[in-house]
Amino acid sequence: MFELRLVQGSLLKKVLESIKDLVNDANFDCSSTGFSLQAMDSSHVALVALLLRSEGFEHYRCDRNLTMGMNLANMAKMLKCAGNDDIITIKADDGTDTVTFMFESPSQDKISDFEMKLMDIDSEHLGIPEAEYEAIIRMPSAEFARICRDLSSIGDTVVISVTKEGVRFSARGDIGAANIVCRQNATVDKPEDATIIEMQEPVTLTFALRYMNSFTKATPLAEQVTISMSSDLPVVVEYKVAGMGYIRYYLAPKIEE
Amino acid sequence: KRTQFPLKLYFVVT
Repeated sequence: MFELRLVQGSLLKKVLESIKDLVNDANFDCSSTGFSLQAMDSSHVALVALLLRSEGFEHYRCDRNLTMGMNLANMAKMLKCAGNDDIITIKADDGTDTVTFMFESPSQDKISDFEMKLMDIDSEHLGIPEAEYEAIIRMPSAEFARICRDLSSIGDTVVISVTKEGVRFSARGDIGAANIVCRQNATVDKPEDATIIEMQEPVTLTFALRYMNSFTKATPLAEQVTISMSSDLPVVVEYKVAGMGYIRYYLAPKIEE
Repeated sequence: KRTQFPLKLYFVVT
């Protein structure tokens, strides 16, 4: 028997909106530590890793480890039927091939049950080591989303360059070129407006903007985004899920042939 | 020309 109950159901709605465009079908892994997912996009150059820890749920029961294969577009369709203030319960009985989503209105006067068939998805799982990064940028997530959106109107790749001056986002295309430089700015009243750059080494990497724009779908989840970079390694773009865990996106850099 | 290599070249398949 697996059951989780999340009072702030809107978090789960936002999580699905954050991943459904990047990945079609994915396995949710349920264990005593929490509700997690790791999945790659169809070209296998981008990966999303989700972790929602069990202690973050109002109620969490997982009798034995369970993998639930779901079509994320269908799951998102069902979660769209939940109100932003609804309590969301997900449950699956052992040995059944369906999962139930239950939505309770705050005043408990409306209870909805949505049942979805599970799928068998064989996806390879990657071991991602916790690494030290040459540069880590923490900045307002809305700012990062705005930069990715603006630069994608200029070109299809972004060069992200971290130096002691700050972080520079550059793009070029048929109509011209653009450079956006963000400097370290820790002296702001609200911490979520700060831009903090930890740089061990200057690092410059090139990425496809369409993936970066897909990652920024997670912006509603967190005020800040963390971008971790090391030369010739995939970038990690991380959004915290308030008090529960995180969504981490990994993207392979574009390497000069 | 720039290429992106699949992530399994960077991370080990478990």
